[in-house]
Amino acid sequence: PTRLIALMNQKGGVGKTTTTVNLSAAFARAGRRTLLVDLDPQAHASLHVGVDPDGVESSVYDVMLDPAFDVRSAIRVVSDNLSILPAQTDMAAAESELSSEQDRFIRLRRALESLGDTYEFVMMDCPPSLGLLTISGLAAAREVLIPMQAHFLALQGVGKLLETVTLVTGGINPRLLVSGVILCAHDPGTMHAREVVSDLDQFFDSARGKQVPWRHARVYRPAIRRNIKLAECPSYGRTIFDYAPEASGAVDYAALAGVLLADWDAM
Amino acid sequence: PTRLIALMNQKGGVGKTTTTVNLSAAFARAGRRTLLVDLDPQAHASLHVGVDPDGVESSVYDVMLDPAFDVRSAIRVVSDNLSILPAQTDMAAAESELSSEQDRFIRLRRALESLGDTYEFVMMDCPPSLGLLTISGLAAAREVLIPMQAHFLALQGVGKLLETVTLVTGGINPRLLVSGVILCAHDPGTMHAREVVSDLDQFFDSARGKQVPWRHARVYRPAIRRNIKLAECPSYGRTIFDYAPEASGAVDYAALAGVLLADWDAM
Ligand SMILES: Nc1ncnc2c1ncn2[C@@H]1O[C@H](COP(=O)(O)OP(=O)(O)OP(=O)(O)O)[C@@H](O)[C@H]1O
Ligand SMILES: Nc1ncnc2c1ncn2[C@@H]1O[C@H](COP(=O)(O)OP(=O)(O)OP(=O)(O)O)[C@@H](O)[C@H]1O
Ligand SMILES: [Mg+2]
Ligand SMILES: [Mg+2]
Repeated sequence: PTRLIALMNQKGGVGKTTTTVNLSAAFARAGRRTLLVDLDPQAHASLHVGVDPDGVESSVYDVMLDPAFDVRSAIRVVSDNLSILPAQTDMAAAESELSSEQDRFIRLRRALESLGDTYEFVMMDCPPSLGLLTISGLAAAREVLIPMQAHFLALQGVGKLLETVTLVTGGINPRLLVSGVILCAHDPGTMHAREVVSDLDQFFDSARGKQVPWRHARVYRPAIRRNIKLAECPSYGRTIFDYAPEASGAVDYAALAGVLLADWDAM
Repeated sequence: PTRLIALMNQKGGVGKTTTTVNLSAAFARAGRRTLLVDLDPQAHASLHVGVDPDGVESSVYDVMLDPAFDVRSAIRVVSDNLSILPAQTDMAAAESELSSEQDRFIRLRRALESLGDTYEFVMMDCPPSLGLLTISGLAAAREVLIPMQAHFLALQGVGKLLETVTLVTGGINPRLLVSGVILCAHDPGTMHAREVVSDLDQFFDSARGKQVPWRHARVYRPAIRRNIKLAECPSYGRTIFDYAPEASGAVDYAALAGVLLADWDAM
């Protein structure tokens, strides 16, 4: 059965796109058919794999605008086992255009359900907001991964994020679960990062056995260390594995992908 | 005459708050009376100087809601020469609450004008969006500083940012100028950062003599190097100068403040 995963954090610049793209590439390289879904009008995931969001004929935008649209016509192959449902820059307008459509939050879900088991993993890159596109991702997902940085100010946003997930589980997607946090651009040597991670570990420990969507969540290891190669490869339209396969960014994302796959395969 | 500066970038997590707070502190330490204005419902600038945004009785929110509000009653002293007009978490609602008020974009401007020459510098920390609060900051400002990181994906947002500034100069604030870009969390040693900076330098050079609000803009030196101390000090409610005055973060923000003051004093 397809695993539908939303990578979400309303804070900007925390590593959502870098994580969605490189984990997807890692799954694909492990032989697992993966669909990358770019839900961000900034279209960074699309750019990251060499797709020009101003040049696409069809995209997530068509899925949002037209319930009758055949999503397969918008999906493009990136490489072996990796395809993308790209974004389109105009889709920033979707929120206001669809504001009176009753079913707007579940159009993405229906479109992805129509794909059945075509893909083993569907990885949805959310924009830095809590609007229609992110909620559509949460409505379509079975699990949420939260990319974030181990900084004090980053912790401030986690409460609001989990509140939003709770709203979704209370309504349109009761079975949604938060699988955990992925630490991005991590400075492993600093006291500050260790303190923030320790706070997060304790927070999740204390949620065990409670009726909250993060009751099974944890901070994933390994953290993804800061590595300039990860910031460079989008400018070449390539993932870290094509661009710099020996860099720490490739090592860390491959290791993290292995941990996720092992978890999922064990279920 | 008061210098009114908006620190703006719709991309999240690029260094707006860290820059607004630490430059303001540097100006204050140079003996220049400075008002820090927190326009972000996340209230990170307020947190950064030890103000609890859920504990404030009055804030920017009151300025936005009530044209008759006396802004002085919301301003709090932080330290010598440094005061803050704090944010309040509820003000995320301002956008929809004020959507039919004709004068909503200039309420902040009027309030700051009512302060006359009380402060030499007014430094406005904008949220990561292009909504009411950011536009209010741009409407109130005479200059714009753009904190950003020298990464490929960061360049993608600059066009939209300048487009927004142009909309404002075409309407509610014709004399607004972009002074320049501040490079944050900079990795000085990497080829990638150098290439991005070089792109920015060329972009601004080619704007000289054109009728655009960034015709006098440049990339400021020094860049602010990545320094974990800058990420730590908000958790203590202190600026870098109180927390770690010998750290590179303090050195860089002091040097950049010196460059800005020299520029401004020379005019
Ligand atoms: N581990 C890392 N090491 C170095 N740079 C990184 C790392 N992870 C991400 N970056 C860089 O940090 C910036 C922000 O990352 P990214 O775009 O993935 O975040 P995001 O959460 O998707 O941002 P947005 O909210 O704008 O969608 C990018 O320039 C990216 O290349
Ligand atoms: N030079 C630096 N070195 C290390 N960490 C930094 C540096 N500048 C900023 N940071 C950290 O990076 C994160 C983002 O910075 P900051 O909050 O200033 O960005 P912002 O643009 O104001 O974000 P937002 O869009 O959420 O308002 C914070 O955790 C901050 O502490
Ligand atoms: Mg992104
Ligand atoms: Mg900020």
